[in-house]
Order: sequence, then C-alpha cells, then structure tokens
Amino acid sequence: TERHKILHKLLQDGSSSPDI
Amino acid sequence: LPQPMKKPCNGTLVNKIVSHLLVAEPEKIYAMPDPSIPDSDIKALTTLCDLADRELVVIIGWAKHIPGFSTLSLGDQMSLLQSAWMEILLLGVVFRSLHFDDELVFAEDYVMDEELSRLAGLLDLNSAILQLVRKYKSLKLDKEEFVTLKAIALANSDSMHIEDSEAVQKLQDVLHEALQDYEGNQHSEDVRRAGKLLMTLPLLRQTATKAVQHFYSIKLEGKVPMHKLFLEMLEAKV
Repeated sequence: TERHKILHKLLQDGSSSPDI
Repeated sequence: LPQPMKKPCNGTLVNKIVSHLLVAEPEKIYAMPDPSIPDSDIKALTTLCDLADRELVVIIGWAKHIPGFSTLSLGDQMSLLQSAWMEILLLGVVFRSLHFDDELVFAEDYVMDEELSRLAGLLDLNSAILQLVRKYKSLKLDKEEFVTLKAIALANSDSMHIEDSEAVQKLQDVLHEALQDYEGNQHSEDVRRAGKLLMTLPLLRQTATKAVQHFYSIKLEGKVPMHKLFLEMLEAKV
C-alpha cells in the first residue's frame, strides 16, 4: 500500500464518491 | 433519478443493478486545454494525462457504487482498479465517440481528429481505439450496456493479486447476470447479444495494454508532467 497510497486513501475516504 | 426501464421487466434484482449503475454514472469532466499554450505534442499529452488523473479520482469513487465492490477487501478493490483502470477510461472515450466519425471524444472540449492524433504521436494508439469505436457502433451499444460493461471490465480484470477469488467471482456473476437479464428483456431479438458484447472485451484489454505501455514510455522520457495518481496507476500496471 505504500507504493499505492493515493489509491488506498481514495478507496478508504468516502469523500471521493460522486453524490447520488 | 434512475432512468425507467424501456420495457416492463420482471422486477428482478439484476435489472435494479443496471438502473443503479446508470445512477452511479459520474458527471462529465472537461479537459480544459490551456488556451495560452500553442498546440504541440507535449501540450496534447499533458492535457490527456491531466484529464486521466482527474477521471481516475472519479472512477475510484464510481467503483464504490458497484453493488458488491465495497464489500471486497481493500486489497482486492485496489487490485481490480489497478488492473482495469485504463480499460474503464477507454470505454468512456469510446462511448462518447460513438456518434462521431474518426474522432475520439476524450472530453466534450477535447476531441482528437487524425491531425491532432498525429501531432501528439498517438496515431497508432488512437487508430486502435477507433477500431473499438467501430465495433461498438456496429453493435449500437446503448448506455445501459456501456455502464454494465464498464463494471464487468472492472470485475473481470484478471489481476494476479486477488485474495478472495470467490468474492470476485460472485461480483462477476452478479454483473454478468445483470447484462444477460437486460439483453433478454431489451434485445430479445438477438439471443447472442450479451455474448457479442462480452466478446469485445479482449480488444478492449489489448488496446488498454497498448495505451498503458505508450504512456509508460512517455513517463520514462520525462517530458510530460504527470499527476501522482496517474503515475501511481501507471506504475502498478507495469
């Protein structure tokens, strides 16, 4: 995950989801 | 709001999935090429890489809305996205380009014709993407099929690092069933339509591999600025 930290963060962070 | 189905369906869960995927479809993103910079290969590639980086953020958010995706382990969610992101990006370009002739609609404000493709050094790659466009044009791909195929491309990305292959198989099965149910209801005149759509996926995979290799070599040259998420995903693929 250290190599892929942005993807990891975006998947954990709900704020990146589009509003539905 | 979910789009109503075109014909009454059985009210099964699978059609709910197609409706859900339609609602989860992200808003359009603009490329916004810098008007103060004259056209060049570097400008075109910078515009595309910046657009891809912003689309990736949206794709990651979109994936969370695919029924069953968020219940996968975080590791498996990452593996699927790392394998399929370019296929998902390309399907978007291809779907936006369906009503154009020999032009690729990377964004509403960034349509690449042959001349711009040549300028950007993307003539070979864009020709390959146009082959996909022609395939989906001949099939008259509709939006319901587009959103379902995108989700299938993600679930079917053949990552070598899947921890729970049973859970990923379940996700594939649910989406496959959704596609078959949709075709059974909306395109009952062609019993092979779901199969025809699934048979487009090898060309999508092949074209995405070509695209990743091309942009990875651009990254190695170091002349085009690339944002961190795009770089991270590019590095995960090679």
